[in-house]
Amino acid sequence: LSSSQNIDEDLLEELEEVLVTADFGMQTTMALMQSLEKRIAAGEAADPQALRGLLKDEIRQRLRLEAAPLDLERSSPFVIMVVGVNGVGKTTTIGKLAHQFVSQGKTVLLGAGDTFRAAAAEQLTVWGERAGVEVIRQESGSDPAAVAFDAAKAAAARKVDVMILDTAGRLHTKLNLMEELKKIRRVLDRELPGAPHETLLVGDATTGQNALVQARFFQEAVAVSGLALTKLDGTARGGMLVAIGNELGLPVRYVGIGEGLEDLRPFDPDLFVEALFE
Amino acid sequence: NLSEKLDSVFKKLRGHGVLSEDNIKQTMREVRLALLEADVNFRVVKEFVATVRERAVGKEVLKSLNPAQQVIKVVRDELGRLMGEGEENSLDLAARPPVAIMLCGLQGAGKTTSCAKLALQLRRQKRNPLLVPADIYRPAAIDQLKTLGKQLDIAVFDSQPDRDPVLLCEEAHRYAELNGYDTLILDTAGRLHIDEQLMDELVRIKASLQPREILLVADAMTGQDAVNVAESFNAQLEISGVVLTKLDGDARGGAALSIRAVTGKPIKLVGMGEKLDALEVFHPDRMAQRILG
Ligand SMILES: Nc1nc2c(ncn2[C@@H]2O[C@H](COP(=O)(O)OP(=O)(O)OP(=O)(O)O)[C@@H](O)[C@H]2O)c(=O)[nH]1
Ligand SMILES: Nc1nc2c(ncn2[C@@H]2O[C@H](COP(=O)(O)OP(=O)(O)OP(=O)(O)O)[C@@H](O)[C@H]2O)c(=O)[nH]1
Ligand SMILES: [Mg+2]
Ligand SMILES: [Mg+2]
Repeated sequence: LSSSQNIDEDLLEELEEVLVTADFGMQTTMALMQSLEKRIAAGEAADPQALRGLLKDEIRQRLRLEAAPLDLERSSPFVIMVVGVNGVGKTTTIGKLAHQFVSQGKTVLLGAGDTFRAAAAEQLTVWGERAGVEVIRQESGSDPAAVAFDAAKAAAARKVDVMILDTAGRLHTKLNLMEELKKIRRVLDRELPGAPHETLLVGDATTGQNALVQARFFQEAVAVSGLALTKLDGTARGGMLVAIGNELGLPVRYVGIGEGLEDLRPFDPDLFVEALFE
Repeated sequence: NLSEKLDSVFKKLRGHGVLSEDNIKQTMREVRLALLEADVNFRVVKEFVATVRERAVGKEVLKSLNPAQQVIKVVRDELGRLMGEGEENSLDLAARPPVAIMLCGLQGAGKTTSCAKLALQLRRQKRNPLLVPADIYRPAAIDQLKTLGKQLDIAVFDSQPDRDPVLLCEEAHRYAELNGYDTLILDTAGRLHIDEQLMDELVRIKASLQPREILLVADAMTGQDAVNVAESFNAQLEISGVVLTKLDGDARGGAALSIRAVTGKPIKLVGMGEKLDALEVFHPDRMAQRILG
């Protein structure tokens, strides 16, 4: 950031650029800049350093969430349904979650609910092997609701602690596919009342302002209860989390920081805000 | 939308002659906002607005177009030009067979799916393509391409995950020569542009196979990071073109302008769905319209 001695137009434009290029989106950027200018006018910031502190504070407020981990004890089996658009990292995140839960002493079962995409079940099966957990699957092309049913049934019968259901990537604009997701959710609830206990929306840190649109649609369709943001090991900053947090108040559970089994971290809002300004 | 916003800026101006500095200032603010809301990169927008402002200032307000429409026209023309209107953007396959096409890009962009779609398109053009799985890292990546090949009845080289990707591509090339395949479609693993080892792998595949086309596959919903990715891939590989995927969604697609601005390379193909026939030619004017919103 600017080495200017006082707060001037250049510094403000610089801050605006930091926010925009971190994918905060225009709505949030403009709101933040307005709040900042009010606070400057009220004499709250004497120098660039103080201004940066104010900005971080404003961002944290909009992020309005503490780290919000899952409480797996809430239900047994605890069912997690993983959803999101194509290619964001759902299947990989499930592999990482399975590994994490196993290392916490939990028994885990996976459901290969993507029966559409080529080799989707095979991909999840490999992750199951890596994490040391079983995968419930059916033939490619079968009804994903049938796999959901099987996985829920098996989870109950085997008294596992956690069942994680993978679903096919789908654009939120495809209404028939969003209906399919609702059906899967109903099947889970019917078989295990209260399931899914977590509907985890996975988002990609490289996505721009469409991330908010995705979150709105998925939230509306299947009552998303948590977010995971992947690919934060790249150069994208994932700033849209702030807009999503501000508008939908969804807790961010995890961040993905790589392609390996261990590359999952609980979301840390302070680290996230610090990284935005690196 | 932008057209309506500019209309309101110009409400009082109809039939008044030259666009003034002040109208221009306001309209440029609206144009800048529209582009940033479309995910176009911050710096790319800065340069674009500077160019458009220069073109718009002093322009005679035509009797046939109201001032808002005049500015829109300048913006749309410049946007279309930047997107590659009138530029050649067909695939360059004019080389002694087997010609190699290498697809690369970030994780999850749609490379594997696009390879299969491309193979189908080429076969419909009476070519004889061989799909080459060169992703040995992602679980079941080779299976994925083999499954797609089977669905299309298109040959897939029998890659195994314990082989080096460069060697796999070389073996596939020899196999293609011996068996009369005229086009090699190389599906590489998703990777970060900042991963030196993996970027070097692409450099080595390029050196060995000398692909006629090196296509950067990019997701249409990519935000500001698009410039970093495109700049890096282009600098390290000298890409020949871009495939923009998932355009069947509702992302405005500003990443397309960012990528064009930093690489100057043509967007050759667009992915319009998950089905294997959902690969289309890129239309610069349609993209310009979409970005403007
Ligand atoms: N660098 C990086 N890559 C990731 C991360 N998470 C997932 N990926 C990669 O992103 C790509 C897509 O991951 P998948 O798990 O197949 O994504 P998906 O959402 O299940 O995809 P679909 O089922 O096709 O919609 C793979 O190459 C993963 O290795 C991450 O945190 N960092
Ligand atoms: N809606 C839509 N989905 C697409 C399009 N292209 C690819 N996909 C989907 O995006 C997801 C990722 O596609 P892949 O082909 O596996 O992507 P990739 O780049 O090979 O991924 P990695 O190898 O892990 O880097 C899959 O669910 C595809 O079906 C498209 O044009 N539209
Ligand atoms: Mg998946
Ligand atoms: Mg792939």
